Amino acid sequence: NVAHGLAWSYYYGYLRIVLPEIKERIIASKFFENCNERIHMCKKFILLFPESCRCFPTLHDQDSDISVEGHLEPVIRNRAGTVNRYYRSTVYSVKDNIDPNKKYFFIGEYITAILTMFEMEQSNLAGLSTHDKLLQSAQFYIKIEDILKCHVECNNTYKIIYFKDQSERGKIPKISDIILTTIKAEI
Amino acid sequence: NVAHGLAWSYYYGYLRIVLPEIKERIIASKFFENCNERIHMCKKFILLFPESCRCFPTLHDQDSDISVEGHLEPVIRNRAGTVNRYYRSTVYSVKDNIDPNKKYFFIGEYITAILTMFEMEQSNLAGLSTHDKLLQSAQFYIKIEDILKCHVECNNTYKIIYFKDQSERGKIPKISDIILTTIKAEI
Ligand SMILES: Nc1nc(=O)c2ncn([C@@H]3O[C@@H]4COP(=O)(O)O[C@H]5[C@@H](O)[C@H](n6cnc7c(N)ncnc76)O[C@@H]5COP(=O)(O)O[C@@H]3[C@@H]4O)c2[nH]1
Repeated sequence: NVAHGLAWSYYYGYLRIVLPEIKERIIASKFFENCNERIHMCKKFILLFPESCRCFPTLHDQDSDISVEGHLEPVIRNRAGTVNRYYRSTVYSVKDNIDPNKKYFFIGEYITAILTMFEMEQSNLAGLSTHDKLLQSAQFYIKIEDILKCHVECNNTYKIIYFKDQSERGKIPKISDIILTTIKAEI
Repeated sequence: NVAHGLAWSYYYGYLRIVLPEIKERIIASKFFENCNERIHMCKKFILLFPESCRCFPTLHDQDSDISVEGHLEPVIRNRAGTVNRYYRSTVYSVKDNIDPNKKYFFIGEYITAILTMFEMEQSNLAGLSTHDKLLQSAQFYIKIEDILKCHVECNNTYKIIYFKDQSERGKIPKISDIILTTIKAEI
């Protein structure tokens, strides 16, 4: 049951470390300082969950309408023998799809833990069929939401965006649109 | 089956990224430049595997005879939406237990993935009993060695040190001694 362990690993090894202080880190950033009527910044961590578990190296690689802007100040922790391990959060921006003068900054990334399931499916050695991967992917989604609900320090700090990136009719959703919808609902 | 997913995650998300170039990064470091008859540097990545899966924040926290010396140049990758994610390797040193004028530098850390199993056992929510954790811990050890044997680019780049950190007679092994034995066998 791959999903169970990966969900707990993702919570203990990452979300518990970066989510609780994310609002403060956003508000303290130079990006937030630059906000005005035309420039908004989303105060929640946007976590992308493609159904196939396929995670591109950067969001720009999946959708060129998403631009890389920089990083928040990193979270730095001693963990499991790594002294001063860096946890970096990438700041992206996307233009409004209605008013091109409007821009939205957001902290975003894919759910790194699911990339393992994609890579296991791609490898011949790991023994994870596409069918199993999709089952485990759904299990992971249920599990991680369960875990996060039980930990109040993470409440209201994130938005998980689950999306079908494998379209049977050849039309893949544009993640900039999906993210814009989410950000506007938040702001 | 928590161990299976964690082992693949640890390989795809970490070892595959940091092990292949570890010798070159060690040789390129200022620590290696300073080596002489009295100062040696181990050219393999030392990965500590405590049986209980309990990983201290730093190795110095488990054994004060191990000193923190610094870091290698980090590996930097775009991964799953994090732009320029840092992978840092900590450089430690330990004095010879026979000749105190001799010193050994090494790259070392605990196996991060097993810390998740320790934290799951400690939490009431994750449903991992101590008995299950010890079973999964053994499974992880078998699995990660299996995985690494199948990937030639990782050959001869690491040493996994599995040790019983829970002693029934109250005597916990001194990890500096265990590490010294391993390093001297390598050099
Ligand atoms: N020592 C060490 N140094 C590192 O830089 C490092 N990076 C990863 N790992 C370990 O490798 C394995 C695979 O990593 P992956 O990124 O897929 O999962 C990670 C990832 O989904 C998420 N995560 C952790 N750190 C970050 C980070 N800096 N940015 C984004 N996601 C992260 O949380 C999961 C668990 O992390 P750890 O529990 O720290 O251990 C990981 C894991 O066992 C590391 N181990």
